[in-house]
Amino acid sequence: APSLTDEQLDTGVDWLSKFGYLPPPDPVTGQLQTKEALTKAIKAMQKFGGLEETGVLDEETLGLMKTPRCSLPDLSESESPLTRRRR
Amino acid sequence: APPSQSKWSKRHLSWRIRTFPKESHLLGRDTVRALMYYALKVWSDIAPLDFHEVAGNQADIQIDFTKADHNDGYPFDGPGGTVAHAFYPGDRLTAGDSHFDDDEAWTFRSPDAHGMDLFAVAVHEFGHAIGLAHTSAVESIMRPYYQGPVGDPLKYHLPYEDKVRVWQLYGVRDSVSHTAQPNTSRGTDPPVLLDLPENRSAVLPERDAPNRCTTHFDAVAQIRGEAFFFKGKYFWRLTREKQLVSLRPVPIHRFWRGLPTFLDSVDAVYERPGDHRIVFFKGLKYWVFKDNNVEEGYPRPISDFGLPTDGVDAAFVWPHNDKTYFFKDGRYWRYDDYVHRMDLGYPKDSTLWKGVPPQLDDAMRWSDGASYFFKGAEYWRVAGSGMEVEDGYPRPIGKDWLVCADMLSDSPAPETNGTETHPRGRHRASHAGSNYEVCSCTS
Repeated sequence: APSLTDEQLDTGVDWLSKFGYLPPPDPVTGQLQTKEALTKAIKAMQKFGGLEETGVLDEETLGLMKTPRCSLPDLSESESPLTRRRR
Repeated sequence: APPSQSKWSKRHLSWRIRTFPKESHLLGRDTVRALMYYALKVWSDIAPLDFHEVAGNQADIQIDFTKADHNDGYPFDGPGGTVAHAFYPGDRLTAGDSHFDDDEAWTFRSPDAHGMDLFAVAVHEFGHAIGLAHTSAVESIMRPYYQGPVGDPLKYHLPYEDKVRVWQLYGVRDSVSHTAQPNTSRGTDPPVLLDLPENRSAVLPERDAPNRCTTHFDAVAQIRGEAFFFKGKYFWRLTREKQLVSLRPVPIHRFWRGLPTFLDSVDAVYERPGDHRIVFFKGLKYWVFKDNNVEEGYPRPISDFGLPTDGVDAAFVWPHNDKTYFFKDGRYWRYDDYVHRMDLGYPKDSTLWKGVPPQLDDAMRWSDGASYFFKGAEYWRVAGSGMEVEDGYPRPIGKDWLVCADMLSDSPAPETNGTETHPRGRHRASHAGSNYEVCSCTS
């Protein structure tokens, strides 16, 4: 998204990792998330939350990320978009 | 992460609130307990699960109000953000445990904007605690996002989506129709005051509560040295000193946790010698309790005892030989609870117990070494190892045991030969002309 700040992006990635949409970053290698994985994760999150699947961290998506919620992840490892891609 | 499928292998689950919200001015402890009780009941109303509150650290579902990092891998993050979580069923110590962020402003009966509705969140978390994962279904309490209050806890019904998911795990509870239409009235009624389950003094007797002075009892038992008189869905309790604990009867299900809620009476009750488990009989089934919680695997058929297939009238342990005696109509059986076997040569004719009437309501041992037999409004006493009713019996149960005034009985007063047959409550004359005396209890 054109108006997305680095902080918003970091927040979004953290959120997606926390709730099962992205695998957590590897603390040893410091591996970064790919743009493709990020887009898929955002789409999965939007679908789960009942939003339009744009794959973009827009205001509505960021708003949903700020909604109070349960700490448990929404997707298990086998359900995450990235795992499906690997398989 | 949510496992593909996890569920409890047992059906009776204990719970306990280990830590309460610090900001208790928002929600009192009693209210928090009541809300947890009702949030669990939402699930046990439709699935064959039973939840009972316990003390100590052995509860299956430990509930905590905690904040920030509390060493479980799911740190809280202050107001908003993540508000609660629960652990799925399993073998780990934390399985079933439910944590609520103590930094949230937990509320009950408040508009959405003024805090986080504890009941709504608790229903969601207990869904996890019994094995449900998040879902994206719009009409589900298991959506991960907080959706505001869900209305009166006493009237709340799960969305159909959630019912189906929990039925897939545990099946359908008896008396629940799984073809019922989805409930659409959720949240439309204003919340009403809770009937707090723990606030016994505030709970008025039900309209169907029997009169202890005129009723005929279903079962009588000595349990942990105290006397319990059961009638319908209620019981009265007497201390070891034979003092009535309360004039009001207590609903059986409020104390004996795990009996089916539809059970409207019991036939006989006794405390098992040896392991001191408590056994309840109703019809062709029996339940075994450890303290006041039912054990796993019950009910079971009374044929386990070698008993006939038409139930039992009475069960008691004779102090003389520590054997368990069962009575039905005009016969009795002797059972050895230590070797789990009926003694040979039984049943015998109950007339061998001279003076004891047939078709008893129940019988019990008592701390004076005697055995007591109950039928109708009267009871009979058999002393020591004898098998013959003492002179002066039958006597009225209400007057001698349950602090009732003189009844329609002209039986002579029992002899006081060193054994106690009168209630020892300190009586004052009734000034109200009611049918009971005022009893001053010291315990």
